[in-house]
Amino acid sequence: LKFLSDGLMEDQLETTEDFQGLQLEVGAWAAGLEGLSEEPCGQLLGGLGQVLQDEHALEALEELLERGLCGGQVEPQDGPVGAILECLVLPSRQLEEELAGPVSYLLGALAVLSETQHVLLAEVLEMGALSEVFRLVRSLLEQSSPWQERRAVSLPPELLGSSWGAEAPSWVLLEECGLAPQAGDPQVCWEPEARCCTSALYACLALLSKLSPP
Amino acid sequence: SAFERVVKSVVQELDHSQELTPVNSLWSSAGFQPYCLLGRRPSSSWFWRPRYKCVSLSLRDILEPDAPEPAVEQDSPFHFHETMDGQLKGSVKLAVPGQGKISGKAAGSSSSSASVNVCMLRVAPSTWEAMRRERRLRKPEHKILQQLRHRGDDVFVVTEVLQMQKEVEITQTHKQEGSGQFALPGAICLQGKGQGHMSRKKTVTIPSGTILAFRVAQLIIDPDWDILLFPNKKQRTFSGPLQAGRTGPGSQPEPSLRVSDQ
Repeated sequence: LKFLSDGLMEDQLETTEDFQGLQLEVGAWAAGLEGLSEEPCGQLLGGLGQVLQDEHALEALEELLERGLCGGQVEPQDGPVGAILECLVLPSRQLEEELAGPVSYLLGALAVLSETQHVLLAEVLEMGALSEVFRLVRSLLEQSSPWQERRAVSLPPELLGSSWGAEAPSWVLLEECGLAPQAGDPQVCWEPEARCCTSALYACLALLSKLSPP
Repeated sequence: SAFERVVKSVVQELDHSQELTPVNSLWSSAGFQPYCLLGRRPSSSWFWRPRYKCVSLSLRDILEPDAPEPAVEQDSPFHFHETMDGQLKGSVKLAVPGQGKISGKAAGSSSSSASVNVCMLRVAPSTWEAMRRERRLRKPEHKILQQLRHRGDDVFVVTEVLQMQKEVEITQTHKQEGSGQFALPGAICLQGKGQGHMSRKKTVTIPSGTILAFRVAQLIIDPDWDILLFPNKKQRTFSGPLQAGRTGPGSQPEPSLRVSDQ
């Protein structure tokens, strides 16, 4: 019975590894952030924008959050890490799991991305272009789903902006996932090997968008 | 980064089955030597696995006696040379009703060249078997292992690496040119043109001995140690009551299947 149920789980894993499955998973985590009001959202987003540019701070935050989620008390911290943690702690200094869970999931997704991508995400946040980049990555993952085959995917021109090219943040974000964006006829050649990184990028953008003002 | 590009390129060429995990930074490369231990958090996603993290321990640090690790086997070296010279061209036209037009062209070229000597170092499967038979886990358990156990992380040992044989300097150049014009209608007609170019050069030196990619086996610690040369998604390193791993929103810890149960 154990082996049969394990086998069944493997089958389910295969069928959920497509865009619909990803949307469900990310949606489930993002739902945890729904109750947050505007002020802590802004504080979280501001702090995340800063730690994205500092790998050590990002690692420290991940570590402290992990410890907190294992039941430990969260000591007050300085800087952006402290600002983020203050949004997630209860008066008892224990983490509020419903909020800390999604943030920990976001940090897990960020850990799959490269340092270059972290800096670019911070740039995109600062430029206020999160929504366009999110919709671009969503469109790419949706069109290439179920992700097992190489194929050319056209990108919606309205999401590319006037500077679509090798220096554009969204271009580099995709390139760093192992994809090859093209300029002339805006498209990306989908590579099945890029699915983990692109899915993680999608999750990061989705959760950051959830924290952003509409 | 230039280092990541070289690693990706070499790994793609030498490892079609994608069994090797590329090292993502030159800085962390030293922590992926054969016999080094790596930690990994349980995944909170179906779609990606967390990265392996160096835990600053080698297998000798957790085993008795404190003897050096057995030597590793070395394959004959590969020579890898790649020159990339690419041209990129693009144009964009935007017309917003009632607001004007913007048009632009961009052309870019990038080039890079890499010539590297690499070799595979691996621990022979028979070595693992002998070590497992002859060496026991140190008591008390190493502090770092205790921490990993408490966090519910899994522990892996590096079994095979792709290593640089000679120091190499990689240079990447990127050139871009662009021009554009815009016209904004209204009471005052505004038109303009712009042109520019940019050149970027990046050089990185990768020292001899740098690990570019690695392969792992999973450690099983309960109560003594074992090794899974083909890690099983559902097998966990520690399966004691202290394990505190999380896998998803509202999820239960996965029941672990032990080798002896099979």
